[in-house]
Amino acid sequence: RKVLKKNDDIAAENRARFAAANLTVLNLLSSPGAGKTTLLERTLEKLAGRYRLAVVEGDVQTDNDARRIARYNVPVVQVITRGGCHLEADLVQDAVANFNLEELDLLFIENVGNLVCPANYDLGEAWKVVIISTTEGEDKPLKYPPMFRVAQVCVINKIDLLPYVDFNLSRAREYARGIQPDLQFFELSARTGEGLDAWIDWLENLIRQNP
Amino acid sequence: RKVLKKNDDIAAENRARFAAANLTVLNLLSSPGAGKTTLLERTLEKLAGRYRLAVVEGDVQTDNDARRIARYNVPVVQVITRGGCHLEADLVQDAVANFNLEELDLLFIENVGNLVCPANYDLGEAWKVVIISTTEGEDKPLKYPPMFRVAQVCVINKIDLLPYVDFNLSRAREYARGIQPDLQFFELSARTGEGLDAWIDWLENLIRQNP
Ligand SMILES: Nc1nc2c(ncn2[C@@H]2O[C@H](COP(=O)(O)OP(=O)(O)OP(=O)(O)O)[C@@H](O)[C@H]2O)c(=O)[nH]1
Ligand SMILES: Nc1nc2c(ncn2[C@@H]2O[C@H](COP(=O)(O)OP(=O)(O)OP(=O)(O)O)[C@@H](O)[C@H]2O)c(=O)[nH]1
Ligand SMILES: [Mg+2]
Ligand SMILES: [Mg+2]
Ligand SMILES: [Zn+2]
Ligand SMILES: [Zn+2]
Repeated sequence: RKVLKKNDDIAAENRARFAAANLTVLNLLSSPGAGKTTLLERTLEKLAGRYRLAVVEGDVQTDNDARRIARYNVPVVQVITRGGCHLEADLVQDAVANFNLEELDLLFIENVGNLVCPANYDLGEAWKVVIISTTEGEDKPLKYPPMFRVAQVCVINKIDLLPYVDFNLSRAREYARGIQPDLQFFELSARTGEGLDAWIDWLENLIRQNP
Repeated sequence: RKVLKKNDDIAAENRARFAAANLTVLNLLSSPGAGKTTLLERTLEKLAGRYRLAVVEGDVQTDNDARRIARYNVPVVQVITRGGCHLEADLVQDAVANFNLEELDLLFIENVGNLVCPANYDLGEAWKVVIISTTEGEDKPLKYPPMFRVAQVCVINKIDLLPYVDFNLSRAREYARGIQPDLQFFELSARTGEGLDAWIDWLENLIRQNP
């Protein structure tokens, strides 16, 4: 389709721009409320003092998430899609024009909460991180496969709720690996901080690889 | 746009067909994993013995949900959208051709898990029921308003998890009412059954109004 072709062209421009600035970009994807913003908050608490981070927030309405992120004194831009169910590369291109990309170590893009459409729209990122929560059910990789197919990392969030839900961690990983065998997993709770260190270490590694 | 116009025409055909069969149809909408299928299971346990119910399941992939529903010995059809992020009226028109609509008291349509796009596609239903879970955050009505604007009923599910999440029931209702003042609420747990009776009573009332 023509729409995706145009998007891919702009995504390629973004990717070249990010490479020229030596900047690693992550696209955070999930269902609504899986914990993207909460995970970003925990991450900024740990890293914002030592590294130069920025965030692009994508939502149908409100700048609620950008306000939450702004509390951590990092540059943040809110993109309002006005009904659009996913971010596109041109929106990201406009948003990052607000940042001095050369000065940044990592850029996070929090996509619109939607486990379907955002999988089809390359934004120029280096990593697609899909976040699922233990409260959504372990079958999500089977039922919404395109998102897991395009992701490189899968964060399983809200592990503090495991005692109260029907969710089997190893089965969920198996289902996700069935869709994308190379997926790298992080199991954590953005609320309690359990399992967060491995995620933070991985991010620091990304920064070190792109000094 | 032309796509919505064509969809609205078929939805009108569906609606006329359902009215001729004296059949009340509900469209269940939510984020992935909010508990649509679980709520249907609890509902069928209570009502399938006394009334003639049927279900249309919509998913990107798998017939997992239809298999869960089939255990309750009600007619069920699985629609696979192959990547489509929402059901459309023509898919529903084809699916219900499998049922003897005159013989049914209630028809449930479980839409694809997506809090954005399904709001734009009329299927011919009488009621749009949006289900949010306490684990997604109380801000969903503000951040994904179109879905709440078109719904008549809002079910707040997973109230058994309230002690473990940041979710204020009255604030969530206030946010949703801010988008759609006439929303009718049910607060329940599809896992423990708490609050389910009011939902079941409401459904029985719908059946009685359409003998
Ligand atoms: N118990 C528990 N709750 C969590 C955890 N992470 C997030 N939450 C809660 O989940 C709800 C949604 O979290 P958000 O971070 O706003 O989710 P999001 O993915 O950014 O949501 P959208 O941007 O609206 O799609 C909030 O009530 C959080 O407090 C966790 O690890 N454990
Ligand atoms: N604790 C708790 N868990 C629930 C409740 N309702 C559903 N669940 C769990 O939530 C997960 C998802 O439930 P489903 O009914 O499959 O959700 P769904 O909305 O049909 O999901 P999709 O069709 O994939 O979009 C499962 O692990 C259920 O056991 C509830 O009231 N309380
Ligand atoms: Mg968020
Ligand atoms: Mg389901
Ligand atoms: Zn979409
Ligand atoms: Zn859609």
